[in-house]
Amino acid sequence: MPIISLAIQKGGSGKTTTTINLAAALQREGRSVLLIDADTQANLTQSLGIIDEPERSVYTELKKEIAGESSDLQQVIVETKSGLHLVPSSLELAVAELELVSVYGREQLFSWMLEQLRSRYDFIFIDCPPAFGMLTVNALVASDHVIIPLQGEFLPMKGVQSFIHHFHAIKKKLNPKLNLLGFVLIKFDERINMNRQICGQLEREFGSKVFHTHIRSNIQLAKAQEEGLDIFSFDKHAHGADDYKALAEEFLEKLETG
Amino acid sequence: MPIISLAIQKGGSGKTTTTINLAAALQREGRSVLLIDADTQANLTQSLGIIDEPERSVYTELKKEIAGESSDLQQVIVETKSGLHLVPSSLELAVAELELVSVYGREQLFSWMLEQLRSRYDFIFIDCPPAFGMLTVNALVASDHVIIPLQGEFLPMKGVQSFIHHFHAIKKKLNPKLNLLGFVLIKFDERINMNRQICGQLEREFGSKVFHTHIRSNIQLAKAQEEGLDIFSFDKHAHGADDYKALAEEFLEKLETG
Ligand SMILES: Nc1ncnc2c1ncn2[C@@H]1O[C@H](COP(=O)(O)OP(=O)(O)OP(=O)(O)O)[C@@H](O)[C@H]1O
Ligand SMILES: Nc1ncnc2c1ncn2[C@@H]1O[C@H](COP(=O)(O)OP(=O)(O)OP(=O)(O)O)[C@@H](O)[C@H]1O
Ligand SMILES: [Mg+2]
Ligand SMILES: [Mg+2]
Repeated sequence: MPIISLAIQKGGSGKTTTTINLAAALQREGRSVLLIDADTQANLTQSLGIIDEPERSVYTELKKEIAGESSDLQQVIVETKSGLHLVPSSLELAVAELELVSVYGREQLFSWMLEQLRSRYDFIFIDCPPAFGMLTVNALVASDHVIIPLQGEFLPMKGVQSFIHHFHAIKKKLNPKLNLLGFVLIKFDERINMNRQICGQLEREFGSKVFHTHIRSNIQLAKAQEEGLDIFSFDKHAHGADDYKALAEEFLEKLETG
Repeated sequence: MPIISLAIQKGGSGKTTTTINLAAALQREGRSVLLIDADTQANLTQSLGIIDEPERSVYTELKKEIAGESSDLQQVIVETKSGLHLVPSSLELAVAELELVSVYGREQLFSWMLEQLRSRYDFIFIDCPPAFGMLTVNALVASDHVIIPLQGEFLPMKGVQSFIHHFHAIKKKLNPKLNLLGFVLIKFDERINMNRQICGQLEREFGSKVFHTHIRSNIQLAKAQEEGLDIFSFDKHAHGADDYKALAEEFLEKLETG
């Protein structure tokens, strides 16, 4: 079953918020989902209500792979407050970027770790850090698809150009099956000229890769994170809930039509 | 003359936007300012109108220091469209994080590189990446002050806790003179309950370290970046201009009162 990364190196682009709420929407459609927190800042982990350093995290298992032992991510999975299954991150993951540099097969560790879990979930989502380092590379090498969330502004758009360059390199050398599933505009405000202009620019360059669903600015999405909940568990009448539900439907369509 | 870092690992916190516009406001008050782009994503460089890879960047000089040769950042400084002096970044800076790991004095390279420039400018501002890696560490070790911009939301606030932990470690082991000048709330909206709540939380914990000036949400700030200009050159009547002017005045007061 597909593995999907949420990635773009530009900070504050809605990667974490989209990982949680797209997954939660799919769970409500009866799909089983697993979330992987691949960011040492552990925002996904914190947003799902896990405030203390977890005893076992993606890092404990990564360390085993680095040492040439076999890992078992299944042991690390926690069921969070809102029912979403999560492989948490921890602050220790920060050293992984350095440790990984000289490890054989360093870009494929996530692929090996996730292989055993593929059959147990309908979808696995990986939340990536705001950097194109070894963790993002691992996520993309393990993934079938990547979704790129971004705000409709100048700097995020510059980030897209650089991301696409890396994406092609990874696809060519490390993971030919990697598919750019699409771009999702985040904190989108119809009345803001620049948001519409960036949307138009993306559509001219990437056509149907741009999701029609735009996630509107909605503080309820941030409030839900404070409560450790997805938007549907927190306030199912919020605009954020409508938008992520629509995104999930469009996501399923995109997967079918390929 | 003081060196000030704009730093917090949380992405999209207004580091780059604050570096440009706080510096520009000070320049309009007759101060000479130099900006350093310490982020491989080069957003500061792009936001000041430099779209092509610069021939010489902070990285070309950093490489010399790594090789044990003497660097000359003065050679790299460009005067940008809006008159702001900049040491640009480049995509190559991405490898610096790895190269620096095993270099003697690796946390002090920026200090050495900036020492010669201190006397030539009233203020030097360093824009940091969304990560607490070797570049941010170098910036903080070179700095007299750090300003932490952030949005009034849950995840940025979690980022503050982690940042403060690193800050104390750096102050203790590497740079006792490093002063936390203050926190600046970004994209602040008085009507949003969560923004006010986070502001209150910050004030209870850090008192007068929280700047009274809040930077309101103003798309003109993003548009200015698209034009390669600071907000005053782009639209001096914008709210963003008023707010950064007020921030600059408060910044000068804070430096005097210590
Ligand atoms: N549609 C939205 N409306 C309002 N706030 C939002 C929305 N989407 C995300 N946010 C908030 O904006 C901030 C940034 O979002 P988020 O953390 O998901 O981005 P990110 O790309 O994961 O950031 P980073 O690069 O730091 O990992 C968070 O505080 C989040 O709650
Ligand atoms: N007050 C504001 N009002 C509206 N937009 C803003 C404001 N401040 C910043 N922005 C926009 O928000 C986005 C994020 O800001 P910025 O790039 O300065 O944050 P950053 O902390 O430097 O991000 P990164 O972590 O990626 O380096 C940019 O597109 C910027 O133009
Ligand atoms: Mg995130
Ligand atoms: Mg920046």
